[in-house]
Amino acid sequence: GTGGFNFGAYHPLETIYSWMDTLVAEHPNLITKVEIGRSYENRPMFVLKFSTGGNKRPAIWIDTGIHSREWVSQATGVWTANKIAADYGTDASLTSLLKTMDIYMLILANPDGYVYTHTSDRMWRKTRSRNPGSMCRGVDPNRNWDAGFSGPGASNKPCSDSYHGPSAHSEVEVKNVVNLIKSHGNFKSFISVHAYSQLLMYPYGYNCRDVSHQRELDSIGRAAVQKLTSLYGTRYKVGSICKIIYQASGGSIDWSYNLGIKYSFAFELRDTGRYGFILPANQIIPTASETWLALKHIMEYVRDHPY
Amino acid sequence: EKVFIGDQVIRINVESEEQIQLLQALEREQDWELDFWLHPVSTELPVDIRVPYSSLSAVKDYLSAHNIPFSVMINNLQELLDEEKSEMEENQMRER
Repeated sequence: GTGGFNFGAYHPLETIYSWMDTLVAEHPNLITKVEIGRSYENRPMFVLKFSTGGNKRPAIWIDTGIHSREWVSQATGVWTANKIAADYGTDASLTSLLKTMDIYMLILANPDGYVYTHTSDRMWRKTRSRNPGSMCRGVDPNRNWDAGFSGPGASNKPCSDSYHGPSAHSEVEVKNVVNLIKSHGNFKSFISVHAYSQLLMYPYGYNCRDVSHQRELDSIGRAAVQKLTSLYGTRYKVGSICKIIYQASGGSIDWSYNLGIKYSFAFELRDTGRYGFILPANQIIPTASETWLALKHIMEYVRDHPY
Repeated sequence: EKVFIGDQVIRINVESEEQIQLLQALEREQDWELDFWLHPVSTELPVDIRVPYSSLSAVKDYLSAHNIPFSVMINNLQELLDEEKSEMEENQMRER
């Protein structure tokens, strides 16, 4: 069973994928593992679908690890999936949420990049696609979405870590998610988890204009962060991507918001100020635990504010 | 496998817009093969730069010449990565 799995450790892709199978086997009435497509190097991309039945019910999307070197993000994804499975049936709020909504979790949103950080370059961020005419591989998967694509804050140089790619959704890893979200058609929230800067952000990134739901998203974000901070005192900033970081075009939550998924957020998880992307494994569970409080707050809000 | 022996990660708590522009100029400097983990965007967020060993003195000279205070967040990245890897291997053995 998953009891022997160490959630306070980093794991290679194979271990995470086999753990998924044990989790699904332990919760057959709640979780299914869905292959949403293959990566550039032909690895399966698995979504864990948490559902208590029904078809295409209102759903919440959570992805982790789209930038492969941000290891605490994928590890938080693993912990969070287990938390949802463990608390369903005992936590009244989560149980009621899953009575009316589904949760889709893509833990390894950039499987090729993740494997590459384990085998070849721990600092790899992008996908592993080949760029015709360039020695440099990979596209920044969070500059490849069709939202202000190839605008400011993304690079047109294949060797850049923020290369936007030849065209929007050119990366199969992005395209797989786009296809699923569009064909489902009933996602109400899209949450993407990155590391590290301790930020909770909402659209836009590709321009600095306020979205029409800015006030609501901001208040949700601030309330969620208050809960996150209550656990270990980790301080977060809240705001639109453009205003609290920089203008960055082609981002996933700008695309999801423009598609009509109102409750679109991006997390940048903790930074202890000493390790950056190399956050020690003993920080995984504290990071995941505090993040869960914010995630749960957002999901409860989405449940209570259908649209 | 790529190694980062002697690479350091420098943290700069930016104090002015002028420093941001100087760091953005540094970011455009291709030769030093700098890897910005956190980009120079505002005085409210730190800037983290992984500096290859071969560029350390040049980058530190640049920062000192422009009176930009910095601290070394990671003194030797490869040592930290080696620790990370050995911890994973121990964990996998334990799980097996």
